Amino acid sequence: CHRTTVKDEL
Amino acid sequence: MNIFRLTGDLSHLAAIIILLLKIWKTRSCAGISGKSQVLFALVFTTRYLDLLTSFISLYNTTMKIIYIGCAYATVYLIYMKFKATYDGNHDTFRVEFLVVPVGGLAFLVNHDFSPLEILWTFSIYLESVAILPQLFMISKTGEAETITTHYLFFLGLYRALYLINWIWRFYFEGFFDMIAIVAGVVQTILYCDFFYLYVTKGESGSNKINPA
Repeated sequence: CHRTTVKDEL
Repeated sequence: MNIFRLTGDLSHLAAIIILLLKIWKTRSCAGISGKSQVLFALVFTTRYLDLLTSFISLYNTTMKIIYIGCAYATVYLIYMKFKATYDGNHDTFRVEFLVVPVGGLAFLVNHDFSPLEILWTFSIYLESVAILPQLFMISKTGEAETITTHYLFFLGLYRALYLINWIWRFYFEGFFDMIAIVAGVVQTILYCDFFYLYVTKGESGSNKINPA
């Protein structure tokens, strides 16, 4: 898996 | 947002505020590793650069600004305002042994080879080990004040709650971020020994934790 995840965590 | 993440964030906030208030009220930063606090300031700075590029929620933005603000306030209190009380002789962990390998790893293992993503990855890896100078200092002096142990407890609890949050999100949202999870597991493991001491020594009525 080589994809940018959504950074909705702190 | 689930209850584990929310309580995790609040636990993280509690840890940061406890440390800041302790230093402010006692006018002293004795027993606190300035190096760990500088690393945490670096962690927040490199992770929350996305404040400038994307908006997620008011909650998200507010918490990020509070975390960054408190981190720099703590560093300011230790190295400027209450510098005379800073126990630099015992804060001897070599941070370059953390920052350099972590920087290299962030370059090698990341989701996307872009500046913001590499800095985010760097912050995740660095956070997992940023407490080591503090734990090293406690092992060196042989004791930690009660408030300092509360600080460490909430800081460890925060990442442990995030682990449950990630299990929750995997089952209910199909969401998982391998980099965050692996680093989060490492981070939580580093606190395990401390958790054990916190619980056992806490019950014995002693107000000091002696890791030896």
